[in-house]
Amino acid sequence: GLSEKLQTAVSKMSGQSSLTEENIKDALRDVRLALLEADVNFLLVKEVVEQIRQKAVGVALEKGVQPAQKLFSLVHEQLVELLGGEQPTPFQLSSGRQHKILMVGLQGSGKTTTAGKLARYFKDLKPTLVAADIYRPAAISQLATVAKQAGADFYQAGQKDPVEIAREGLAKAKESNSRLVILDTAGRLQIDEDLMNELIRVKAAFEPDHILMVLDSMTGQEAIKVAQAFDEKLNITGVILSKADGDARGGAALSVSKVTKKPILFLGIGEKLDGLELFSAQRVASRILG
Amino acid sequence: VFGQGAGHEEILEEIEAILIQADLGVKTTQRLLDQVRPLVETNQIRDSTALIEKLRELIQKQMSLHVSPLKLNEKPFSVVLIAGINGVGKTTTTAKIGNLLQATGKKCMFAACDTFRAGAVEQLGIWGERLNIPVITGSEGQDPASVAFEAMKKAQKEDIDVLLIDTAGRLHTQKNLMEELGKIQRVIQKNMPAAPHEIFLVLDSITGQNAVHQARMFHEMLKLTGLVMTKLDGTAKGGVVFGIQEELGLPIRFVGVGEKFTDLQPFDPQSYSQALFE
Ligand SMILES: Nc1nc2c(ncn2[C@@H]2O[C@H](COP(=O)(O)OP(=O)(O)OP(=O)(O)O)[C@@H](O)[C@H]2O)c(=O)[nH]1
Ligand SMILES: Nc1nc2c(ncn2[C@@H]2O[C@H](COP(=O)(O)OP(=O)(O)OP(=O)(O)O)[C@@H](O)[C@H]2O)c(=O)[nH]1
Ligand SMILES: [Mg+2]
Ligand SMILES: [Mg+2]
Repeated sequence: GLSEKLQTAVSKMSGQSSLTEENIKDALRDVRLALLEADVNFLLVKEVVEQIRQKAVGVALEKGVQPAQKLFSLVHEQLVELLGGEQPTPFQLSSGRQHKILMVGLQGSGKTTTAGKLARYFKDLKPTLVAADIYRPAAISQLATVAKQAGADFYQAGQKDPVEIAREGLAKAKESNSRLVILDTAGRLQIDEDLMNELIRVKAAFEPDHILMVLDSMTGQEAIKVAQAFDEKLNITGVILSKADGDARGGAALSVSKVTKKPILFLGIGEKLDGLELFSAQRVASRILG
Repeated sequence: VFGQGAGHEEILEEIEAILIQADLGVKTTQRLLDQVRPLVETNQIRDSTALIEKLRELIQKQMSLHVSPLKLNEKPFSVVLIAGINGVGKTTTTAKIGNLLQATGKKCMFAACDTFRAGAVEQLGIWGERLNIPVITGSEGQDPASVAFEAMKKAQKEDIDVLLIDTAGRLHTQKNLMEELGKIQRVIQKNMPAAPHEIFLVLDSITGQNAVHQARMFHEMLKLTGLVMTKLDGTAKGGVVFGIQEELGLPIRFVGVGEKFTDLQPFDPQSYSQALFE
């Protein structure tokens, strides 16, 4: 990974008392390469490498600390900071009131499965899953099964307007005293005006407390544009990175954090409903660096 | 000439930015730029427009080398196996290919070998209804290889021309699931030695460099005969596929450009290479 690469790049730093413009030049090239190979957005990489360069130049090298180690830890720290910091407050939902979560994202990103994972995670709130994907074949049936597996209530109204489904789902949740309503929506391209407008209307009717964008961990350079569009249109409140159980480096995490400034709340780490873990900036930063 | 040196690097960097943002990846981009650097340095290419055209032509030429005919006229019937990681569009692509082949007069059949995911069998079943294509299903959680086996038997009986086998999404890092895929293939082969005649890896065009790992692992397990790129109606360029094709020599059979069963096109190196720079 990067730490080994840096060993070679900065071996000429040994014997020096501080990191300098000159002695970190090669190393920064390796950092840039590592970030690009990890799918971090190209323009963001430029920015991040520059931030690291500014932080690194002039840093004294303490006795016993290898220059490569020092630079690597600076890079790691910078990524952790960009990802929202080392100790983000874990996502919690108080039991004293009703919560509404709207799931959004591109086709196939993992919204329906993640909706089930959240329902299982917040089981104590007696969650209701509401099926507002009226397009995808068997989407309603998929969510119905997921709800059963999660031990959650389920509401569907066939192919009605998603705005109607949202309202009816809320009414059902109210009468069954469910304190968490999770609305699953159809996948859509961020450039699809009609479908993005549908989501804006659904948001207005549903009035969610949380709008969670689900994004595939292996998303490439386009992650930044996708996240920006969903955020601009909907003002998302958080992100869930799905399929983080693969071997994707996950640079999309950095792009999404930087462009939306919204927290990454969870990582999807499997197909089963227990495959959800709280986001850790440390772990994701390490993985991006490879 | 004064300032000429700076101009060369700037032109190359401008194009490097375009290619990396199209998901070609750093190494693939470097290789391409190395091919054209001499032309820039000797001023045979003087501006970014000319460089873009040169690269576009290079990419198109290279991708046109990996075109080969599909094996869809085999007797008694052709078998197409559809594989890929979760959510890329395998089931929808299976429906689209079925529609395409049916329109050319081929009698098609679907095998619903995703016996794991919620709603998977029903999803393919709906596509089958819409297209009037029979769907072979098993029981929930049934070994997908045995469903494939049953489908082979049924296809033989029903005088089918092409059997399309949809499989469950799986990560290339899930050893047991990759072996399950290998088993599906072996069971098909046992029944018909030349089958599956076509083995497609479906890739989501928005995927970054991880697509290279996906392709390598699926190719290692199955010996793929082609790639399908989906969701090219989005803003992603699918640049990662260029490097995959360079490395594995696999043809790109189709591209998915939407969610309807008609949203499938043959791969066109010209429009692909052009779109990379748009
Ligand atoms: N390995 C793994 N697979 C996942 C994860 N999350 C979802 N999946 C799988 O990804 C595929 C797509 O998940 P869905 O929940 O159907 O995705 P979606 O966003 O609802 O899809 P659309 O409704 O079509 O937009 C399914 O095969 C899921 O089982 C995850 O964290 N890890
Ligand atoms: N915009 C667009 N969406 C697509 C395309 N192909 C598939 N989709 C959508 O992507 C989502 C996932 O498609 P599926 O066919 O269920 O994907 P899959 O690979 O079978 O998923 P799993 O079986 O869960 O692994 C659905 O919402 C499809 O409508 C495409 O070319 N363009
Ligand atoms: Mg869904
Ligand atoms: Mg499928």
